Amino acid sequence: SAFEEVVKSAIKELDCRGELIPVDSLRNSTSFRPYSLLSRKLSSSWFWKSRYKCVNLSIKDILDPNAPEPEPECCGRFQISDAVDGNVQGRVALASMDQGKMAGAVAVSGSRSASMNVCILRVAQSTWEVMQQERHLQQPEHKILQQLRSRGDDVFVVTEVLQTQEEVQVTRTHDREGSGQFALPGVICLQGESEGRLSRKKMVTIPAGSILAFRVAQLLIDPTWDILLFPDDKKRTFELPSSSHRREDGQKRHAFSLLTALQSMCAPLKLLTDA
Amino acid sequence: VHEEQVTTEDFQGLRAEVKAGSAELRHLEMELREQLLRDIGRLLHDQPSMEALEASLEQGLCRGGQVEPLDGPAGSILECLVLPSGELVLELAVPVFYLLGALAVLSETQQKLLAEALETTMLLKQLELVEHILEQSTPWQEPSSVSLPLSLLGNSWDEEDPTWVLLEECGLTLRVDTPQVHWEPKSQGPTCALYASLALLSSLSQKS
Repeated sequence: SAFEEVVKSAIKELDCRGELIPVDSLRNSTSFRPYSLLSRKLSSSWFWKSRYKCVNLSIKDILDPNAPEPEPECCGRFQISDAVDGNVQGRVALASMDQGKMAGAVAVSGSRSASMNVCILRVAQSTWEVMQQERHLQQPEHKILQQLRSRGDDVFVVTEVLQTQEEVQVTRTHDREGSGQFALPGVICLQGESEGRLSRKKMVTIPAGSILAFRVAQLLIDPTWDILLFPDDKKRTFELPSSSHRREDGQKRHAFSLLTALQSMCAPLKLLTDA
Repeated sequence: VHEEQVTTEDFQGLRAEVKAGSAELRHLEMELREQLLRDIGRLLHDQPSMEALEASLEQGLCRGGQVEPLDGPAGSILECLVLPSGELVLELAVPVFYLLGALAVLSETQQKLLAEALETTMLLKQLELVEHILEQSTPWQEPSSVSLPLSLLGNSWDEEDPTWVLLEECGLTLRVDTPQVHWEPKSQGPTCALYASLALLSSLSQKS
């Protein structure tokens, strides 16, 4: 989709290490605000992880006192410019707008260009430390947390987002020969220069404040709460009851029932368990 | 679980896991496989039903095999997987649960494309192409470029091609002029899930 194209391009420019997780649809683009809680169930495979799911809770909903969260810090404003020329080739350029250094739209000979302003909002590490000291888990535990605990799902909190600062109209065009492009406002008329080609356009409006991508940290709960700013696959959000190996890789625990069943079906794998 | 005996994090390991997950599906009666395929096709257009079925199977598998009935395509699939007593048939429930887990990793666009592919003969071709990419991009932890043999590409290898979109949505960068895929380590999860989805759906659609 046009939205996904925009997200992909923005992430490519701003996050070469792949730490930001792209929002997959415009419909979900407001669900991943800073402090939002997400769940992720254990995967039944060793080769992929399940997707993060929004649980429609913020961290303030599970902590006492139930106070508003501190505002996240804006730690970078960027202008992402899209330039398309008459040969139907697209590229994305990036300009930092920090400290008043505002870069203009990229000029490409024989074409028009336009841009989209985005910012990175981040919850500072010191904010987490203060929250962790001053606020405690609500008692009794929030019902949704109880459900996630019983399912053995992990819980994550959004710590950083890439957000649009103003409404943006995006057009995605395809010509008959299959060359595709997406374009921010101002470049649509280029299709007139591509003679002899049939074009199809899709337009989408991305509202201001939409989240394009996010970053998470895992919550640890029991008996107090904490967050893991650096991922650790072996940690689980909820302690496992009646287990002497409480901190063992949760994926193995979940895989147990699946693999036990598979064991009976697939002798060549010779799956063994020590449970 | 003895990890080294379960799997290795490469294509051989994935293939072993998928083979284990799909073994029983190949032995199902044709009629049952066709029924499952039809319902899975409907399910791929119905995200909430897919989630409900996955949750129900998970509960059933983890808690003694008893499941509650569901509506719609999810209910129809569930009926194929339970005994009259309401107890899950593990040999069928596990592969379907595994398939749902793989499908859930894919984007909605990919799910819809797979639903369309079920009605064509594209599945096997797509499976072979994804298999080629996963084999040739080893080690998965490093970026690499993989050439795509023309024999595995459709007539129209471009951005509109369903196979192109399936791969692109995994985070792979594709080239038209010299058919090629640029592999990034972050593509591993979605590409492996796509492979597993195609493999299991292909098992169900085998005519023999």
